[in-house]
Amino acid sequence: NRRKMVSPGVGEHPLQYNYTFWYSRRTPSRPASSQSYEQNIRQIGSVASVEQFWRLYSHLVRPGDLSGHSDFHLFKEGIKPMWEDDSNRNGGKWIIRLRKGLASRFWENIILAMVGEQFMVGEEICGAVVSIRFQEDILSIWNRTSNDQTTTSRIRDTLRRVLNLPTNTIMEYKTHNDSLRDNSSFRNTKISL
Amino acid sequence: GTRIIYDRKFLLGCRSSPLAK
Repeated sequence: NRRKMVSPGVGEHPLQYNYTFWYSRRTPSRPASSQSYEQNIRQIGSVASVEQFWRLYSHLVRPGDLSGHSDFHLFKEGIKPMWEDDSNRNGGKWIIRLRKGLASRFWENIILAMVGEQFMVGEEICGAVVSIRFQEDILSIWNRTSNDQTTTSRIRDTLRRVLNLPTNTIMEYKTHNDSLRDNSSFRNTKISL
Repeated sequence: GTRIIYDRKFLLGCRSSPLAK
C-alpha cells in the first residue's frame, strides 16, 4: 500500500529526499499499543521539491493551534514514523521539551533544517515529530543508528544551532528499543547538557 | 554524489514563489 513516489515539477527546486507528512491523534486514556498507534496515524501527502513542501505545509494547521494529544510527523518517503520500521528499529531520537507557545516556530525551523540537509550525517536522519501534549510540547528528530555517537552528537549540535537553543537547554536521547521496552516515547531518557 | 543543501533563508524565500502557492 505504498503510495506512488512524487517527483519535482518543472522549474521547482528538488529536495535531496522526498518526505511524507503524517498526522496522528489519540485519546490519552487509551493504551498506546503499536497496533492502535498504526490505526491512528494518517498520511497527509508527500513532497519532492521546496515548492511542493510549501504548498502542503502552508495548508496545514500550525502545530501550536492543535488541541489534545496529537502529532505531526515529517519522515523520508518510505519510512513509517514507527519504532518498528526497518529504518528505525536500530535508531533513536533526540527530544527537546518546549513550553507551550513555542511549538509552531520550532517545528518549522527543525523541518526546514531537515529538508535543507543541514544535519550533514549522511543517510542517518529518518524524520522529525512535533508532539502536542497538555503541559508541554515535544520536538524530536529520529535517526537510524542510536549507537553511532559521532552521528548523534552532530545531530544534537546542529539542533542547537538551527533552533538557536541556549547552551543550557536540556536535550534527551532515547533509543527506540528503550521506547518499545517501556512502551513510552518520552519517559526514562538519557539527559545530555 | 552531490547533496542538495538549502539554508533556511533560501527555503523561506521560495515560499512566495508562484510555484509554491
